[in-house]
Amino acid sequence: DPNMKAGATSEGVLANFFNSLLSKKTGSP
Amino acid sequence: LTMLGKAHEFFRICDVEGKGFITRQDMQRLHPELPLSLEELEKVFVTLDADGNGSLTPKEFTTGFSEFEKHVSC
Repeated sequence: DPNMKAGATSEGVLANFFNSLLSKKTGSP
Repeated sequence: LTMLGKAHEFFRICDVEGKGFITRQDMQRLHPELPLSLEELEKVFVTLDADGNGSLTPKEFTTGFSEFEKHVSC
């Protein structure tokens, strides 16, 4: 299902984004 | 920090000018600071911008962040 795939990709990108912000905040890579 | 506190802190990181909302341009300004491509940042913006009006409110941002937290804690 292409819609499910798109949803999963967005989730992955969001997770990446928030994880990066978390790292930025804590100063760890 | 609570989930809300963290979401607000991240919102402030993105809202560099303190406008009270985040635009696509604000998001792209994060590009040198975050290990995400411009395309990925655009995708993050579109995903978080639930009403599609081109700006992210603290509420939209917090909703997106809480979804992420839920996913992580599962």
